[in-house]
Amino acid sequence: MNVFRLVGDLSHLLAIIMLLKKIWSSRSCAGISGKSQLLFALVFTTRYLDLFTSFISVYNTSMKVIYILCAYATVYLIYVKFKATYDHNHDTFRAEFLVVPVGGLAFLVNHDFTPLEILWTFSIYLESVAIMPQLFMISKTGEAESITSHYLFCLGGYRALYIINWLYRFYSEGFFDLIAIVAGCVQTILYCDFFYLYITKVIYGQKLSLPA
Amino acid sequence: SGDYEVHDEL
Repeated sequence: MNVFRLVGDLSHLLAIIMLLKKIWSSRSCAGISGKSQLLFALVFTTRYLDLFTSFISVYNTSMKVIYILCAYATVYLIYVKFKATYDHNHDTFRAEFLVVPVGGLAFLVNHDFTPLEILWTFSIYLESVAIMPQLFMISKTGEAESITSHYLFCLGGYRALYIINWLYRFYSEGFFDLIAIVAGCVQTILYCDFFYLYITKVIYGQKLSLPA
Repeated sequence: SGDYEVHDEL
């Protein structure tokens, strides 16, 4: 464990909790893509099946459990409790266009052709594109509330910190996991455009809206 | 080289 990974994990956790709290306190999930949140729940479920097979640390286990619980709580709030506020007319990204190719790729390119390893690989590939329905929704409506922007910034920050973590681990331990690194870089690139808008607009106190 | 036996990252 190094500081980049720890801060990355905490940034990820902050993003997840911030979103949950926003939905809970505003009693609304307007502007949030339920599809992205469903995909994240699927990501955590397929990745953390190793909770049953290997123990790494108390930290590792508790974070996994918290991520899974929060992901399902978010999905529950969007699709059940505050369903009436869910903006499904704007959440039109076809999630199957992500899940199916990613599933195929996980079968073809993986470290080991075993069920658990294929599911882990699937979750890594899926995580890299799971935010696309949310970004698509923002591009459709043309704006995002500032709290949604903070959420995305923390998620993107988590990815960027993981890249630094991989560089650090490569030089200090000789460790690298090519699948995680390539997927992680793809994921970070998806946030670049958003980062630019965030820095130029949200930080200066404006609502994030796209140039007309 | 990576150790893919156990994935220790979240």
